[in-house]
Amino acid sequence: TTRTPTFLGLDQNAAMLPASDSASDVIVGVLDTGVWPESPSFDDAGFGAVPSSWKGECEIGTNFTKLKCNKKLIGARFFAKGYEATLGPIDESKESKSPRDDDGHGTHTSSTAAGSVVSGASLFGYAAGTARGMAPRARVAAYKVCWVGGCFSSDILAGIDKAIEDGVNVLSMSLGGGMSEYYRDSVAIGSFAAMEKGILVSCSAGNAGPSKYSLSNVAPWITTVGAGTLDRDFPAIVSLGNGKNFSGVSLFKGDSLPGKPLPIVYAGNVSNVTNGNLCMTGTLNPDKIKGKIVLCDRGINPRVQKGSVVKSAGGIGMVLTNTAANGEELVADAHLLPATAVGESTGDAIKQYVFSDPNPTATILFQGTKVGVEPSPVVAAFSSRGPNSITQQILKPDIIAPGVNILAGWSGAIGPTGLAEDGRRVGFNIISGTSMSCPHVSGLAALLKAAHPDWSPAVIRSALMTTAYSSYKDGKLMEDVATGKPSTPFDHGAGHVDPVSALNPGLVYDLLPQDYLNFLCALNYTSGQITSVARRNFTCDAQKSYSVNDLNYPSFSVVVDAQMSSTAGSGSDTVVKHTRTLTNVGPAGTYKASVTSTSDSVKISVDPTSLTFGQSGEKNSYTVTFTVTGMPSNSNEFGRIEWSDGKHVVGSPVAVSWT
Amino acid sequence: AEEGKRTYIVHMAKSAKPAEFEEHRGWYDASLKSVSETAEIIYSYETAIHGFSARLTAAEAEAIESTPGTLSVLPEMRYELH
Repeated sequence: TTRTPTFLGLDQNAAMLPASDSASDVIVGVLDTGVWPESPSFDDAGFGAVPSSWKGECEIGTNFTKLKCNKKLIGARFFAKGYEATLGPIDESKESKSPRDDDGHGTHTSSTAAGSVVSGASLFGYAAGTARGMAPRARVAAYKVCWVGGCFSSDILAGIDKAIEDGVNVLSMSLGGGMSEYYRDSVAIGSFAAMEKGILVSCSAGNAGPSKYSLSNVAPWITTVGAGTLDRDFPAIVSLGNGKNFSGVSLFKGDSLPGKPLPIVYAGNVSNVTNGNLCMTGTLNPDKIKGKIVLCDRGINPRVQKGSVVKSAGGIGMVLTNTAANGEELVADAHLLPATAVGESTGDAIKQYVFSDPNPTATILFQGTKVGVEPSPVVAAFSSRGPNSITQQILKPDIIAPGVNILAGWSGAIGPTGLAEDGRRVGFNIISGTSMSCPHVSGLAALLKAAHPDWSPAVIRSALMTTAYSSYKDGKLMEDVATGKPSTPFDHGAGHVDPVSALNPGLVYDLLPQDYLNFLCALNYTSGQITSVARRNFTCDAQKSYSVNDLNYPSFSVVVDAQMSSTAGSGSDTVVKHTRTLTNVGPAGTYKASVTSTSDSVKISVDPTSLTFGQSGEKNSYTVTFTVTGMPSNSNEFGRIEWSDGKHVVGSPVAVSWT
Repeated sequence: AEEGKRTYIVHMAKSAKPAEFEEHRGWYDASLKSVSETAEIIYSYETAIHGFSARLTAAEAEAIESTPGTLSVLPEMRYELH
């Protein structure tokens, strides 16, 4: 990626990052649509021998030989038996029955996590710069489990199975499906086995935001990653005939519009179908849009397809406007015709002009790449939101990372829009999603693993979470683009990842497989359900009291029964206690606790308020007491608990929910 | 024969493997054959889970669920890229 290494502070702090030897011992496995091995992001110049522990392979298949792997791309496998069992044999004229990535998504995610350094990267000149993965010295292993018809759980499990056996250190999965109990969710089950082997599993949170309870991949042994923006934009201004200008974004490259105002029409007025406003295939009347700019509403069909529909119907340009579902979030696309995307309020203003002026005109001015956009990051509207629908006492997402307009490697088999009619081929593409934020965290986890080989997956996640930030340098709270208001821990989890601070977190919250088994006991799982997840006989101790609240998680989610607690202002309080254990991974020191709460309805106290740590590895426990007054059902309040020795700040978000 | 079949992931209790089977794969095969003469293992899993995947009818899936050593039989799920 370009820009994100700087945005995350990696470029400015290169001296703090692990040396080449240790960094190149770390292996990132990516379960996705495969890999385009010819991408310069997988150039192995300067890499030494493949780690001796590696047991993976470079599997052969359609247009893929063993020679496609090298010292950077050290493994490539494909898993299609489950897919073929359901949908029939793969049509090799349409997709490669091999690790080759015909889609682009897998090449994008794997190069984001651990791509080599590539100078002169850009998409049509946009986002130009030196591209690299978050862990450029780490090795990559690609596991193709997703095909044209989707990603099947039998194939995903087979991919995880092999990745564990092969010896990856980090597993990156930018996919998800449904919301199932952990013992029914193949990604959760496979990830448990990986975690037990010391593999950090990073998964995307999903793109179902800003709706509440929209997260996927919420098992506590998975690191769940939401998406935020960068400080980069691709402005393309809509200039109307009435003299007003409006901001939009675009990645269009090609012949610009004529240097004069052009007629602009609303798609809903030039179609004979009820949903003509959406610019769906075959819905626009060519006689009414020829030579004009068409204003289309976002929704239902892909954004870039709308541009293609306008172009094929004779339109000369497109303005794509968000509706209430997307608000003001702008996602840039490499459209096939001059086009720009605008927010809902801008779209409404343009519509008002188009509807009121007898001869409305417009033009689009493409302004290239702009950096230094503030505020940034902001939480992406599409990023899935908590609360956690499976176990509300575990706060998810864990963290956010860059996931909007990310440039990274791309497949040579498909154009940047992914449309069949897009004959362009690019080495890098700019796309958005929690799929893009997940591999950022995967690569950063690889960096931490290289710097601290003895750290467990839970410790690595803790370091990333407790050092994350949720306010800007000026002290203002991080924004949510969906609302324009401050985001909450249900939107950003612990906050935005800060990898340089994560290298030296001071204290961490560790978790062992046994802790997760106790967690499953607290969920009242049957022994069969626990065995399905943990692959071993485990019986919960009937004499022992298990509590979800005591899982040593780096964040706090307090759930209060609104029926049990008093109604607002009427008297008695609910008291909830959580216990945590901190482990020192830094110098000796005394840490003091501080708490904040957004509401008088939630009082937070920590006991003890001071913890002294001697040598590295020393542990200390504390108890947090949440005293909560009555609030109506579905209310939420938030807070934060911090431990600091003056140099390190070990922060944990708090969410309180009345259910 | 494929009509009415779908893919299931069969979770097995590793420790329940009868001694007569040297390898788990042989036990999985025998379990599958006990409910279906035609079904074949798609994948045999070693590390992510203990068990296998296979195409089964709903009745066969129900039958294998009650076979000794079977923990659960989960229908295939389709995931999507984010």
